[in-house]
Parts: sequence; structure tokens; C-alpha cells
Amino acid sequence: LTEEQILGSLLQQLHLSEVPVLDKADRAQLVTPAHVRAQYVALLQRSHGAHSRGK
Amino acid sequence: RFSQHFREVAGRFLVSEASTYLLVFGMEQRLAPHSELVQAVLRLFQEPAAKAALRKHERLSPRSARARVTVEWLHVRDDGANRTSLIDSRLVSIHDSGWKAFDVTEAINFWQQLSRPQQPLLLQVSVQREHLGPLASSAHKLVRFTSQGAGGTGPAEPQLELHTLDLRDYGAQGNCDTEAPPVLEGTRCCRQEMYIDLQGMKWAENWVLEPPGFLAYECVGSCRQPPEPQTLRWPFLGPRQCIASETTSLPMIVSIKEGGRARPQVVSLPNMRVQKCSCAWDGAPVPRKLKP
Repeated sequence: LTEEQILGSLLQQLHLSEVPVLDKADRAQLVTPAHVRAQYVALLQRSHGAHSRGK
Repeated sequence: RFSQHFREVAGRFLVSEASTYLLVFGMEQRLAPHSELVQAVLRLFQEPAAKAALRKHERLSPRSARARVTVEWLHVRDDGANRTSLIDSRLVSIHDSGWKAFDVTEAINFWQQLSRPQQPLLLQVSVQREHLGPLASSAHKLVRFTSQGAGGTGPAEPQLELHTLDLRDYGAQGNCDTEAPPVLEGTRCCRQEMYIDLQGMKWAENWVLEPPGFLAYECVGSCRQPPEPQTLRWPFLGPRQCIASETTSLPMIVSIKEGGRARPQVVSLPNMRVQKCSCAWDGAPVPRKLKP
């Protein structure tokens, strides 16, 4: 798994053609709401349980 | 029937004289849990056709001397309904006799996917005309499979030949030994820890909020090659290679800018983490999934 593959997959999932420009100020004032965190945790738990088979 | 404007079209049987054989194989303990099925061959003994019948056939239909033999896997579902899946089909000459081989690997693959694997393997063999139509020959009537050798010389019952590989020798070994030195040339296929540090990636800065990194794992090492190449089934089959056979997705929280404001969003990247490494033939077809 390479850095380029991770970036490519992320751009594909978000339907973006290039990396968005986000500065430190955006990041600093960003608070992750509880429902977003809960969704993330649920996906994390599900991905530990369900594996996809295939070459 | 699902069309709003339908008219029933009545059909009639053109031909209904295929001879059908139902073969039942008890499969209990035939495939060890640590074995991989490489190929399954069904062998049927074709009875020699009577010379008088062959002469008569040649006189009446001199151009056609073949019949189509079709092997289907028969699945009796929990609701009692029967379902057949086409496994192999080939033309057989009426002048032939002796053992005929059919590739039924896919039938075993299907059978292994059943929730009740203790049930026997059911194979339906039918012998049909090569062609349909007014000039079709009756060659198929001269192709018969038997359970007795020619002239009653010993048994010739249908045989199921299972070619397997012992995965304790030819499979992967699970996780790599973390105590051992880095993977060398001869190391057996295993899953090795590989940490991906997202914080250390310039493009992920201020964009990827979670996770800071993850254990992706990778498949390393080599696979033992069987002594005889499996050219019988797939002539273009490559060597066995150490590959990721099961993967899982990676959820992330990323920052998305909308209307000048950044907001967090969850996204899931497929096949990012290796769950299992296996040895698999390069170029082998992926087995078909049994439909519910």
C-alpha cells in the first residue's frame, strides 16, 4: 500500500480531482460533532468484523 | 409476466428424449479442512454402442455421430425447490467408449458454499441431441453411461476425483514472526505489520482528521509450488503467489470545505487493511458465488 494509493482512493471516494487547500486556521476552529464521531466509530467497528474476500 | 402488456405464448415440446442420470456422492470427510481444491474430475464410463445400431445410424444419419453430454450441479434448497447450475458440457462421439472426464470443480465450489455441507453432492448428467431441427440425428440414443465395464469385466461406476493441496505445506502461515529478522527470500508467505503514518504525509495535513495512522499490514514471502504444473485445467496458470485474500475498509474523518467553511465528514476507503494473506494461483478464475 503506497501513499499514492491512499491519496487516490480518498480523492475517488470524495469525488475530488485534487487535494483541497485547507489551512491551519480552518483546522484550529474545527470541532468534530458527536454524530460524526459516532458514525466513524461505528464504521471502525464494522470494518473489524466484516472482511471482503477476493484477490 | 412482469410486463404491463403481455400475451401468453404457448410452447410445445420439440424434443423431450434426453436421457438423464442423477449421480450422488457422499462427501463427508472427503475434503480436509486444511486442504484447497485444485480440480475435481467426474469420470463416467461410456458403454460401447452395439455394432448393428452404429451401422443403422450411419445409414440413416451419415453426417452426425455426436451427442451433447451436460453436467449440472443439482441443489435442493431448504424450501424443497430444485435448482441446477451448468458445470460442464461437451460433445461425445458415438464411436467412443471408455472413461470420459468432466471438469466439475465448480460444482464442488458451490457445494462447499452450502450452509449444510453434510448433504451429498448431486450431479445431473444429461445426454442430448447435438442439434435440434427436422434433420437432427438420433446419435444421442447411442451414448450411454454404465456402471459395469465392457462385457461385465469389473466395475465402472462413476468416479469423482478430487485433486487437493495441503495448505499446511502450500498455504500461507498467518502472521509473520515479529521476533524473526526481516523477511528473507525463502520466507513462507505471511502477513507482516506495516504502519501507515498519515500525519507524516504532507497532503494529509489539515485535511485528514482521523486516524493519525493505521496498521495496514502487507503480504510478504513466497509460496511453495506444486511439483506438477496445473496445466491440465488452466493452460495459462501462473505460479502460486502470496496475495492479500481478505481485506477490510478504513474509515476516516476528513475536513471538507463547503461555502467557505470547513466541516468534518466521514469517508470509508475500501481494501485498505489486509486481514489475511493466502497463496493463490496467478491468473486463476475467481470461483463463482452461489446465489441465494
